[in-house]
Amino acid sequence: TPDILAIANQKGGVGKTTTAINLAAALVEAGRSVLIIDLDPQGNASTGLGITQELRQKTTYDVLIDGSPLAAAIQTTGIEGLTVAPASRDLTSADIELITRDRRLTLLKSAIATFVTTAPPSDYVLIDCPPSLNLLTLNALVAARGLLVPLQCEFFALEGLSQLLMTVREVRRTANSGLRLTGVVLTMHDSRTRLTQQVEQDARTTLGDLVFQTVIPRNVRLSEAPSYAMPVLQHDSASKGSAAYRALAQELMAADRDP
Amino acid sequence: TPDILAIANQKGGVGKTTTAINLAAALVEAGRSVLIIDLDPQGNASTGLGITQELRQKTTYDVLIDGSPLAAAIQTTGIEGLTVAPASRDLTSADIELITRDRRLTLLKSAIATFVTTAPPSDYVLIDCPPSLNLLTLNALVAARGLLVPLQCEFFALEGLSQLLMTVREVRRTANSGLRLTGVVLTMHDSRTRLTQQVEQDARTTLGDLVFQTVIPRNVRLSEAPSYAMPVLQHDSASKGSAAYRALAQELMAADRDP
Ligand SMILES: Nc1ncnc2c1ncn2[C@@H]1O[C@H](COP(=O)(O)OP(=O)(O)OP(=O)(O)O)[C@@H](O)[C@H]1O
Ligand SMILES: Nc1ncnc2c1ncn2[C@@H]1O[C@H](COP(=O)(O)OP(=O)(O)OP(=O)(O)O)[C@@H](O)[C@H]1O
Ligand SMILES: [Mg+2]
Ligand SMILES: [Mg+2]
Repeated sequence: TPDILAIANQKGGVGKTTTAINLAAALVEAGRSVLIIDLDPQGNASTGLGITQELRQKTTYDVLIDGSPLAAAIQTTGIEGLTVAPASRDLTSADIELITRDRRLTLLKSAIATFVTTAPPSDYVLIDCPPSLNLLTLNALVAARGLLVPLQCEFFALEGLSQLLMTVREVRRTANSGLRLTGVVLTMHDSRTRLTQQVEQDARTTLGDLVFQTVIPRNVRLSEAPSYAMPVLQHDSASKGSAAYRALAQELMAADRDP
Repeated sequence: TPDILAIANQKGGVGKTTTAINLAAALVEAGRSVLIIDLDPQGNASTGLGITQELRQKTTYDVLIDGSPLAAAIQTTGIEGLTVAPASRDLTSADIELITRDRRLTLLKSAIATFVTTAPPSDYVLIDCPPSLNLLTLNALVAARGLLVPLQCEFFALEGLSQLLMTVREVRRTANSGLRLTGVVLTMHDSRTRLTQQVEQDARTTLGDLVFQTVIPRNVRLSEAPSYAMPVLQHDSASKGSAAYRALAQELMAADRDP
């Protein structure tokens, strides 16, 4: 069965989508197959891979709200081995629509479970979450085996981490005992600034080995790539952003070998 | 009565909190009095002004959920003329808790209306919103007379704007006919990058005069200031960040004079 990772952090703009897209591309380059599930109503992961609003037939909204099979929402990207279940703007009201449902926390988990029995599963499933600890993110945490937390090297970044980790503990206790924290990855790392050094020191002191050795540097190529509807590995393979996500993929695959 | 502005954009990390804190400080420096209402469960605006979790007595959660008077939640900051109603982590579940309430969209509006009859009102009320179009942001849009949208100079930034503007139209139609778009302010502007030039050109072409002339440059002083629990105007008055927010305050006050 696939390694299902939620990429979550309720702090906004920390690099969740950038990590989902580029880590996926690096895993595929290393020979793995990857499905990205876009749970963010903004649909940035879908757009960043060239799947514009008009191209989206079935979306993750249909999967969660109407019970459409996940397989019907999955589309190919221009990259062999990388597929996406795109988001829909309608996900904005998912919280309100799901609140009265019985199994509102396990809708995604069941959709993935059905999918892996009917189709050849991918090696990895990466779930891009919205910047909120809402029912969409909770669905991802219940469906996932691991949580990958992008942590921006900024002052506000550490503030929300304890609430996220408390939510993970709660999910593990009540709905998904197998959920573990796969790791925290430092993003927009700029070693010239005092702030980056402070956040990195704080994170490594508090979280130790849970923080990946690989850091993702601030790199304009990463923010340009989505405007070309491709990961940075395809947009500029020689960039620092590409090198960093390749290193992250290697670290993740090594961790999977000896958990 | 005060000019009530919601600072909102469901895209995460675009500078909502940074704008709330520093625009408030610049308005106060120009002789106005300002109340910041922190509606984000992360509470970054509260922390960025020195009001840590431990210092928070009554919060905006108590105001919305328990009907506590807004006046009871308001605290002073180290800056004369600048007050804050801090957030609480419990706001994370506000959506779920408010969903069954009758007047769930007008709770903040009524709380502010009561407050201004009992206390000397501020000149401005700035409402810092979470990165989501949830009931918290909707409460801000219903209570506000204007909406200030920070727009990051990045590719994903424009993608969510149309959904935000549609939400504003819907709120104006159903719950707050006086709501207008005060303006869009370009943030983390770096004129050296092609991406910034593209986003600025797109925004000014599409939105015209709705985009403030003032742009907020990417400036490390802005991201450092919260770690000193003060606005950038106090942390480094001579910085580009301080100059930009002073200019934005001037532009906003001029617009208020001849709407
Ligand atoms: N390492 C980096 N260097 C430079 N820019 C980056 C980097 N990582 C992300 N970005 C840019 O920063 C912005 C925020 O990143 P991204 O959208 O991936 O964050 P997010 O956590 O998914 O945001 P949201 O909370 O809105 O979902 C984007 O415009 C992205 O292109
Ligand atoms: N002009 C700027 N130059 C440099 N850094 C900035 C600037 N504006 C904001 N920042 C930094 O970028 C990060 C995101 O800004 P901020 O937290 O204000 O955004 P936000 O929209 O409030 O985020 P959220 O969606 O999580 O509420 C913060 O760490 C902040 O210090
Ligand atoms: Mg995202
Ligand atoms: Mg904020």
